[in-house]
Amino acid sequence: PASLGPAAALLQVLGLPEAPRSVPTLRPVPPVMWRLFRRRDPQEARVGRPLRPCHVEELGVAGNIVRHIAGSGLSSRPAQPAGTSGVCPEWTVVFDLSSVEPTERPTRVRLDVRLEAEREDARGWELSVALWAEAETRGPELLRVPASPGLPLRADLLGTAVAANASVPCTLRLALSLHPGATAACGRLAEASLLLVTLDPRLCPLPRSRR
Amino acid sequence: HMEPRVGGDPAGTCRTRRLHVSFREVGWHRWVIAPRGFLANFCQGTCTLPETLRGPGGPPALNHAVLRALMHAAAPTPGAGSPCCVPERLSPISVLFFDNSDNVVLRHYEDMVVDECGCR
Repeated sequence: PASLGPAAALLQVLGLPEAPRSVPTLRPVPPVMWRLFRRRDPQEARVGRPLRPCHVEELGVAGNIVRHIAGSGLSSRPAQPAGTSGVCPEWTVVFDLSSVEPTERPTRVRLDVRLEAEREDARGWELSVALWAEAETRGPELLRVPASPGLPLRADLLGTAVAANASVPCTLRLALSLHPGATAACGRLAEASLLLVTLDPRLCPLPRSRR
Repeated sequence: HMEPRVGGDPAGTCRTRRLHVSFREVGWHRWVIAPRGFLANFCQGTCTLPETLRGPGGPPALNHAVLRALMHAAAPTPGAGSPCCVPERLSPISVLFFDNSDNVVLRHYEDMVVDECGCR
């Protein structure tokens, strides 16, 4: 463990308020994070031109920290109101954002939803996203995104479920429902994750908003 | 892992020296996914004349550094001393790691690798 000494001082310089556990729960590194690392690491990228600091080129946004946050607490319940035709069971998924510092500003919040069995007939499907507010009340639908065959269902939540130019909440609890369209066959959600890009204004100047 | 220390011989002029930082050495290898380490380098060497004056192709010498080297050569006084050998050009690194919430995090850090040293 890092005691208050050089190691703790270096961790603080690296923006890590506390020493990570020496044995984290190991999990596979998502391919998107490997790809971003390889594009970003000067020794790996071997790109002739210098990379723009404080910018995630592959995602096209400003930022110096990218996090892949796995959803947890996945639970499903029948469609609400009961018997709503064309709507599959509703899922609730929770994201722990407590590791994000209050000073960090989100510049990209991308929800990736993977279904259990990839269905060729996923055309026409749509994913509806809503926020769970306090006291178990489900908020209105925030956005609805179409499914693209072969790709995980994706939704950009910045400006809807997550406010821009503000600190991210400690927890993000989403209600997801799948509208299968003409096929009327329901898929089952297998995994939900967030790709969160933030900018630490102490290390990077905030991009000026467009006039 | 560092180059062996430099004595006062001409090879000891101010320049970049290899310094490899191994995350395993500092005990971070369990939560740092990549890289395993990186070449941070450091600056060491004397800043006397004519080394303080740049050779062809290098960035222009800092006038103040030349002035100090001149004064030091003419009349070494304790305290003033010759210019210091410091980093002049640095480059960033990115680190991929697990944080305490088991998220996979990619962080970009500026000014982590010394590419070039100079007398200041």
